[in-house]
Amino acid sequence: MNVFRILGDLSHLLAMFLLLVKIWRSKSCAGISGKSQILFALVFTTRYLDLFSNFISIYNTVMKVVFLLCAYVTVYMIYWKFRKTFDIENDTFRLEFLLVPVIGLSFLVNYSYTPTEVLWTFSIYLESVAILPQLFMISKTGEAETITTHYLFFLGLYRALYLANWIWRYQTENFYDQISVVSGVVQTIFYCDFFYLYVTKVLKGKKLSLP
Amino acid sequence: EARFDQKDEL
Repeated sequence: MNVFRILGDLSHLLAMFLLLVKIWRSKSCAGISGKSQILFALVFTTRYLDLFSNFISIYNTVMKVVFLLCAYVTVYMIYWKFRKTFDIENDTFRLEFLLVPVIGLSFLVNYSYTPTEVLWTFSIYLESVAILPQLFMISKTGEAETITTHYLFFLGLYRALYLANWIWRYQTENFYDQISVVSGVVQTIFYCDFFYLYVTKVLKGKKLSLP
Repeated sequence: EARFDQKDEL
């Protein structure tokens, strides 16, 4: 466990908390893509199937449980508790455009043809594109609440910090994982445009709105 | 080397 990894995990955790705080405080999930949140719940579910079969550390187990809980509570908030505030007309990204290639790729490029390994690979590929419905929604409405932009910033920062973690692990442990690294790079690239807007607008006190 | 038994990352 290096500093990039722990900061990455904390950044991921903070992102999920920020989203729940936004929904809970405003009693509204306006501007949040329910589709992206369903994809993230699916990502954690398919990745953490080893939760009961493969013990790694207390830290690992606790974080997995917290991530799963946050993901499911968020979906519950959007589709049940505050569903009247859910902006369903703007959450129109076609999920099959993501799911079909991701399912295909996870069967084609994986480390072994076992159900858990294929599902783990699926979760890695899916995570790299799961934010697209959310980014699509923002580009469609042309704006995002400031707290939503903080959420996206920390969610992007998490994968960027994982890239630093992988470079560190390659140098110190000679450990690398091609599937995670390639997907992580793709995932981080999707946030670059947003990072630019975050730094040039939100950090200067302006609301994120697109021309 | 694939990582089957060492999925320590989240």
